[in-house]
Amino acid sequence: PHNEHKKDEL
Amino acid sequence: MNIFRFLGDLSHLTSILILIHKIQTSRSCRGISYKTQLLYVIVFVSRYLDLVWTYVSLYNSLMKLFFISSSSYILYLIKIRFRPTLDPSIDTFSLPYLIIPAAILSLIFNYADEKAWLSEVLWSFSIYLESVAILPQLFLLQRTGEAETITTHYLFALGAYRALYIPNWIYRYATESFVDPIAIISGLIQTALYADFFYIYFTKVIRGQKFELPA
Repeated sequence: PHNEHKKDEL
Repeated sequence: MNIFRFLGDLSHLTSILILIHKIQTSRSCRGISYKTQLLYVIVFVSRYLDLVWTYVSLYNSLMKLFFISSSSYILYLIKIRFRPTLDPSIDTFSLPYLIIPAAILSLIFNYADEKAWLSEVLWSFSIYLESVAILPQLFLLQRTGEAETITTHYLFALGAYRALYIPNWIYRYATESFVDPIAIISGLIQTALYADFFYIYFTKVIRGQKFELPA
């Protein structure tokens, strides 16, 4: 789950 | 997206516009560390190249494009357009001291899995490098002992961006149970590096005085 939504931050 | 992160991103964007404005109106990059700006290009390219294969939102993609292109443009302004105004003799911080540890840390601490190794290592490398990328600039400031007011506004907006990400992480922890230890620890360190600068900015620049470091 971690990898899935961390990339939304700049 | 929450208000803290949005304001942080806006602050980041503003800082870059202030810097471009400063260089163009004064037709000089005096007081600006080329090395810090070079590090930001490395940071943005290594982190935002995922723009090509990852889509989060239009906002996200546009911001990534903006950060890559504007930081490259700043490098062009400093290194080519206004090169004669560059004074390398005061911009002496050694880049390998920052790049090599960031590279080693990213190989040890990252979110890589079987599916994504390189992109995850690059991502954590960019986070570690960003947390210390301001050091050559602060070092330059320390050496000259003073700064033009516009340069301090640039630094303040840049520091405020990272500071605003802290309430963003607290908010995300509370509402989404989302925790990103790599981003949070690096972000806290990055913000802490601005402590001295913030202190002088609030006690002097905000009151209309010149930014001068105590002797």
